[in-house]
Amino acid sequence: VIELIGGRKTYQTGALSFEALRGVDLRVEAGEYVAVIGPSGSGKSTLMHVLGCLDVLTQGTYRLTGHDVGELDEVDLAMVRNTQIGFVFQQFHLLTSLSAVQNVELPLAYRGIGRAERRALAVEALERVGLGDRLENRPGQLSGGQQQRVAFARALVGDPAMILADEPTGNLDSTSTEEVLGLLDELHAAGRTILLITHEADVAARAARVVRVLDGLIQEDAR
Amino acid sequence: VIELIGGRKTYQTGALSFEALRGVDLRVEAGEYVAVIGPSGSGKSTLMHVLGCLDVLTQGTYRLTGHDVGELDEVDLAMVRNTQIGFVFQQFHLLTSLSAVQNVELPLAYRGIGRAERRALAVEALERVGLGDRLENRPGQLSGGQQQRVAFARALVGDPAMILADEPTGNLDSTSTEEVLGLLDELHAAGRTILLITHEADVAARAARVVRVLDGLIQEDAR
Ligand SMILES: Nc1ncnc2c1ncn2[C@@H]1O[C@H](COP(=O)(O)OP(=O)(O)OP(=O)(O)O)[C@@H](O)[C@H]1O
Ligand SMILES: Nc1ncnc2c1ncn2[C@@H]1O[C@H](COP(=O)(O)OP(=O)(O)OP(=O)(O)O)[C@@H](O)[C@H]1O
Ligand SMILES: [Mg+2]
Ligand SMILES: [Mg+2]
Repeated sequence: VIELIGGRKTYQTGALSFEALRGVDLRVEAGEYVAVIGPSGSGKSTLMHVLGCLDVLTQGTYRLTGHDVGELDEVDLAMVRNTQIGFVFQQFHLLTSLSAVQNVELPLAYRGIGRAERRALAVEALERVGLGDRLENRPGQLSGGQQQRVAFARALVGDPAMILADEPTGNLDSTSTEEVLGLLDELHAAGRTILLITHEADVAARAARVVRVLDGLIQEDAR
Repeated sequence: VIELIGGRKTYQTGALSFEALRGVDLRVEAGEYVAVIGPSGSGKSTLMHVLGCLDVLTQGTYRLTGHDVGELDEVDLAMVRNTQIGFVFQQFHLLTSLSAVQNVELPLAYRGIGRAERRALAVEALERVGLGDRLENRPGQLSGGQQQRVAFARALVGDPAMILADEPTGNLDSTSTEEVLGLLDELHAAGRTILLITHEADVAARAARVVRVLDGLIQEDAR
């Protein structure tokens, strides 16, 4: 499902340029559960953004379910993102003026799903992460851990084929962490492809495969 | 230095009201190192915001170094916040249009410290957290862990008497976590008062005292 060949990503900050990915090769089969670990600043989020079609490579080839992502235009990319991929951002990126349930409905609204069905699916997703009693709270009226769980519910709600989760348990206590990891196990058992970035060794251990990133390169790929 | 008596905080969400703090009593002496733990949504950040003069109690008394915070006006509160307290927010709250070094200079600018001295102190604080080579990057050009370290450097730069840190290591790998905790140890050894919210048991173990919060109340206070 994922084929990345010689992936490079360079950022420009004024006159300086910084190569965050320096030639990454990665293949992931459909239904695999892969953890991505590595030091702060090593390129994990950059890699995820490329795999999630949120950012483009400076060089190299990326094929998602056989399609060359470099050939797709903005509209195609948005369709792929919206129907195939559920993304949990490291910084949540919730819309602050919308309530929790509205934030979770959003991916469904983009797909043109009707209001009543959208709401029912969003409520169910929030209940699965233990937030059935916070539906109308806006992100500023939720704790850090609750916001993270809303972001997680939003990634699951459309039942996408692939989940890309960037430190989904960074702000969570052990009980909420267990809930989130339990949901990922369920999705994996149902055949979804999962990539999970984490700093926590016990979280990485849940995956069947662990990819270690260092200074923009894959250093190790252990099954 | 901290005396909280019967602290209550109620949030209003439309017609619903939710009591996040339900009568908290807490005394902290100058120079103490206290960890605050508890489940997601239990009231830890709310407590910190009250202690940091960022939010006000609905009921109860809060005295900071002997002054009744409820009697202070907005200007006094800002002065107290800016000269006595360094705050590391759970969501970083960096200004996205400023560079890393400008974000760290900000607390010093509020105090009227000159440009050259401000810059030198800010550069030094960023070097202490391992970001001497990212001075001109804006928050959007930094990784999650790097942003968290900028937020940490901003809290330290004015050498405040009290540091309130809300999950300062949530997004950090083990090396950066060690760096940040090492800095907190140094500050504690230099007599600063430290309150640290964390979900990680090994991080809480660094403090001399651990306060456990549950449903808006202090459940346990272990030395
Ligand atoms: N502005 C607000 N309006 C309504 N409810 C709020 C508001 N801010 C916080 N809350 C509620 O108050 C409770 C306590 O929030 P707080 O942020 O203090 O939790 P926390 O212990 O820091 O949790 P976490 O570990 O998830 O960060 C939560 O249940 C939250 O939903
Ligand atoms: N827009 C940008 N402009 C310049 N440099 C950037 C930009 N975005 C990221 N970087 C740099 O690229 C490197 C990789 O960032 P990335 O966010 O992928 O790290 P990460 O492995 O996710 O780290 P963390 O564990 O701290 O989240 C970092 O050194 C960062 O400073
Ligand atoms: Mg990251
Ligand atoms: Mg919190």
